[in-house]
Amino acid sequence: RVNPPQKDEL
Amino acid sequence: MNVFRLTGDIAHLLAIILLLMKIWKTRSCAGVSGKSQMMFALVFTTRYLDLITNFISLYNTTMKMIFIASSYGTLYLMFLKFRATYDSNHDTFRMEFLVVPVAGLSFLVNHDFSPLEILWTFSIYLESVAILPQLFMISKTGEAETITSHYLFALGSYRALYILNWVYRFYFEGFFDLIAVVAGCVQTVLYCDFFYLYITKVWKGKKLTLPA
Repeated sequence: RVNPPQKDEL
Repeated sequence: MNVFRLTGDIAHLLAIILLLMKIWKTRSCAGVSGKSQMMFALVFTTRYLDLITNFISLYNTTMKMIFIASSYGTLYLMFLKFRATYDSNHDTFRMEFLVVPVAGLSFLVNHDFSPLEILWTFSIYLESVAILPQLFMISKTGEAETITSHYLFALGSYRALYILNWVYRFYFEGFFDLIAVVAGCVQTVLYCDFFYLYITKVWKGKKLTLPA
């Protein structure tokens, strides 16, 4: 699976 | 960070402050959907589980704590302190019709089948529909207090600004999260008729009333 996009948003 | 996301976060914070002010100053939560507020608290709880484990920035951590604290503070005011003013007769949307499908979908469509990722996906999907009980309640009562309409305008604007943030990040950072974008568009579209009423009425100094 493609890495999940980074979670830097609220 | 970009101007769209920053103003979006500020609009979100403003919405939460407006709601707390409304309940605290009028000492009443009339016209506010407790079900929507419960779902918002669930959204923050399931989305910010990485608050301790994954430090991103002081801003990120601070805002997450403010959002979690204020959402549970709102629940406290609504269901404990000013419980007598909670209008349960008009807050009748069936939450299970939202939570169950959203939970199912978050297991089926996600970026990674891991607990944190599925909970994050659940929170993104839930947030997109969490306002429905509130909009449904306004349609039942046929009106909303002006400060409640300002709350909804700020809350709806926050995710609309996030859509601009995603456009910006796609072109300038190559960042793209399909789940967040699709859910964010659904969430913003749900506010469209409210936005129309708000802009055509409240901006003209009238009270927000739904056509009978």
